[in-house]
Amino acid sequence: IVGEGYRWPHTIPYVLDDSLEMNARGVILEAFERYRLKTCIDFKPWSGEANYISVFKGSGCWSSVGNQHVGKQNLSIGHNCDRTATVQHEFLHALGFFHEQSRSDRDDYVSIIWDRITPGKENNFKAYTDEETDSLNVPYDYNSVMHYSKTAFQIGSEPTIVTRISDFMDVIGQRLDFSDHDLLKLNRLYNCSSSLSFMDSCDFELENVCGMIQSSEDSADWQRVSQVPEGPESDHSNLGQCKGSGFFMHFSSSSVNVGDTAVLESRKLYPKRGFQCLQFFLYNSGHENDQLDIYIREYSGDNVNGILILVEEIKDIPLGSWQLYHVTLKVTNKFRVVFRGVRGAGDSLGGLSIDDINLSETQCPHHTWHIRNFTQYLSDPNGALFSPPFYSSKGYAFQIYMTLTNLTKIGIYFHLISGANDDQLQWPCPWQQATMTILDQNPDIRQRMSNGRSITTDPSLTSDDGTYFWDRPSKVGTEAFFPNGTQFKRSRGYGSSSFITYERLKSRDFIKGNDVYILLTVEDISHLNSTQDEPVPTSSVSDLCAFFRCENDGICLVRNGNAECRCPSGEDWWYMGKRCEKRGSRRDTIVIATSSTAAVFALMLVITLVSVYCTRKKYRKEAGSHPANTTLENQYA
Amino acid sequence: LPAPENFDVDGGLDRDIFDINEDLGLDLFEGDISLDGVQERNS
Repeated sequence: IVGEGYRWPHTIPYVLDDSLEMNARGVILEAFERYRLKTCIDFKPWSGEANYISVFKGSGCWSSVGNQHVGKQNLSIGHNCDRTATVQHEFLHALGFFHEQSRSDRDDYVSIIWDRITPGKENNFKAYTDEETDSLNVPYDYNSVMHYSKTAFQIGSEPTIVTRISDFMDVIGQRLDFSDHDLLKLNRLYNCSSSLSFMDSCDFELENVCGMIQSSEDSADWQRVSQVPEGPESDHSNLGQCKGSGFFMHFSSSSVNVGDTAVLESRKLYPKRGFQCLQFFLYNSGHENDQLDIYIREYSGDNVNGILILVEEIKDIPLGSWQLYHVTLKVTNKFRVVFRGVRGAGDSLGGLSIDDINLSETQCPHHTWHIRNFTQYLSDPNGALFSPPFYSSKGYAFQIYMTLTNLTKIGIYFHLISGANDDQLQWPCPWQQATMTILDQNPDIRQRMSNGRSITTDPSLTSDDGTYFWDRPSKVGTEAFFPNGTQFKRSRGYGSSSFITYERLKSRDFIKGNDVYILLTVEDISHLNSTQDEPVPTSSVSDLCAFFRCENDGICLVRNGNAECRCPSGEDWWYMGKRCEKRGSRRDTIVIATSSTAAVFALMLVITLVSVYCTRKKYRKEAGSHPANTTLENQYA
Repeated sequence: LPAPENFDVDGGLDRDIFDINEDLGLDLFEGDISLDGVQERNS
């Protein structure tokens, strides 16, 4: 919309109204994260600013266009509007955008079939003049999240919008994420030159390897190559589709000795938020004992050369395929990301390769479900897939179910299953939000249009038979078996039969090298429940944990009538203390042991020296008190 | 016994923003645009 008066400040004050559904609250915050990653628009809770957006649960999904300067500006996220792309769409309206097909030049790109439109709804297909709207020199965008779908306001089954290029008929109306041109327009309108949470992306296509540097404190170098005889045959960015391009970095473990290393460091990075997610693809054509260590080199005032801190050792890397990895970082000072390849014991003919690195100040997904040979399931009329079992950070066991039986679309469902912590957990499961995202494997995180759906466990939800939907799976679930024959109980699934259509699935890079990744996060969103909690029925578990908070993702357990924390730990680190508030590490133990040994040694040395000194002094004194020629042995005889 | 059916939040339908609003009987400008603010400003 033309007019500077319609613009919002870059940080938009917002209020999440009490009327909002719990799932919608989490989805809205997720949509804000996409703005923070891809644009310079940020959001902050309203603190008295003159104008702000109040997001509430009205009837339907709607917004005004642009900043209306009315103080409280309403934006409705009603029932069934709790989808990330829907929230993005409504906020784009609020930021000043109309629909894509209402552009002044739209007739050059689409035909509106007026006699297929529901009578009385024709006004929805208005096109604006150049005086009313500005396309900001961005071409017409069939991919826009602001475009109507082809069936909008139709009276029968025939499309109301026909694209002039037929390939785009099933493209218009996507509700995945911002398109490249959505971002271009938004960033032009708001003069964006950077974003809050994006840090770096590298597909190694350019010879400068994104400013990465080879360390001198190692035995070998990472090489920029386009293929390796033992694999991979091509990079991950474009899987060898473009001749003369498609590079990745390779550490040849076959050409070095066991224990040798190659270290590759990123350029210096400047964090703003203090938490980061490192994501990359890794290929192992060496030996299963080869490993990749991820360090950070953190710079602070006292350490101009930076301190190397080991973050994660990636071992048991499967051989022969690109694998997606996520590493969570928590860095507040200037830093580099360090990739250290280590040659393990055993024969190696290849080595380790990395590609498509993305670093952003966002939360990593908690779990990754890697589905190989995905297209074989698409052609199966009985196609359905269960994920492996996973545990949420609170300790709930769950499984994802993907249905592939529909001829046009894929469904996805979240199931609670019986797990090892069930005796210590609260039932019915309260306010856990599960986010299931099919990853668009575009090399650049900013250009990804991943499709996600979230559901939230409402502890008061009941099934038709009167049982609580989210009650303990061993109570309300049905018997099921893992592939290894282990029996367990699985509760009813909760999700959507319309997760993604096959047309959209085949667009973008959802299927790459016949692999699909489903990213999973299950987190407690109880803190978003601003209204007074209603009493929640529990099956058998004490409420003691409700009043006992464990820090650092510790899990509360009830033992002998008391709440206790089970603290998380890794291979060389752990949390301890009553509430997991203290962090320990192997390095701390080594430092303590070494310094204790040194202190004891120094103390013993001092005692010895003092003893020797006193003894010598005593005998010297005694010797001085006798006459020079006295024969001592006979003095008292 | 067969496992009970899963709960589909979309009720088997793939509805866009405009379909959701239309089903609710809303008659918003371009399907999901509120003109309240504009009208207030003009008046």
